[in-house]
Amino acid sequence: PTPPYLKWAESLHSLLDDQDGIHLFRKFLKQEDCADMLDFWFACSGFRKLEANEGNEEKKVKLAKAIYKKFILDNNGIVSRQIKPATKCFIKDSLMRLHIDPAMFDQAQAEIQTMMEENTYPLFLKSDTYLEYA
Amino acid sequence: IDSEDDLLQECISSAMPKKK
Repeated sequence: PTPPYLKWAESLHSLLDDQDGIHLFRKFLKQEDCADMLDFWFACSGFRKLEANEGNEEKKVKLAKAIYKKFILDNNGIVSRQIKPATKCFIKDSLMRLHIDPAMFDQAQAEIQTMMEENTYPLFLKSDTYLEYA
Repeated sequence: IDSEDDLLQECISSAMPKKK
């Protein structure tokens, strides 16, 4: 069977589908001071997965606000800098109207994913962190 | 009440793949 670390080199998704892969990628991102990008990506996925039952509404609002506050509000943060102004406006607007939708972070997540695919992921595959592990 | 950080951590963990 193909060792996991070779699978990680196939695509970002194969890397993010493996606990050890995530752990190593996060370690690398931390060294580069951009682990928030990965946390944000998973926070968006987790938010989308929240069940739409009653009683969860309050939790959703709280969580959406927490994600916004931690990753988007500070314009100098690594995540915020990679997200388009229009996307940030859309999220802020949704929050202010309390229009909480499971897909409200999808566009922002896609923008961060593109950034990882084009930048940090290829760098990771060439990094000492990955090569030493492999 | 849950702190925002706990809520975020729980959300992030829920999206991670389970151990195979």
